[in-house]
Amino acid sequence: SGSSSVNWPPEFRPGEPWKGYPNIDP
Amino acid sequence: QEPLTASMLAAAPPQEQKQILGERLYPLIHAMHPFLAGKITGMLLEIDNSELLLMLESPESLHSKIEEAVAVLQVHQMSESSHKSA
Repeated sequence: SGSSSVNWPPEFRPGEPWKGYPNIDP
Repeated sequence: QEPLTASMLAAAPPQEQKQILGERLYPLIHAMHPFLAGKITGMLLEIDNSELLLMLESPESLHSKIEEAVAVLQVHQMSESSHKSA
């Protein structure tokens, strides 16, 4: 089983929609 | 740019709230760490919105949080590169 931590943390890019943490509960 | 308030943020959908906070945080972080700004902003967006709002109002707490994030990021990158080179 591979680790998905390589791409952590997701990068915020100004002007682009932020979808780094899609599982946020309101 | 007018200060971001809790009511302004509450008027936006949850996903957009992080976007709005990120757009405010990014230039402040970029001024301190131009090459890591995107990653640091991404890390800080894990924090509660209410706390992020407080940080935007308090440069001192924002700065200390940024330094904390940089330290975590450096440790993370070091462990990643040691895994790769092993």
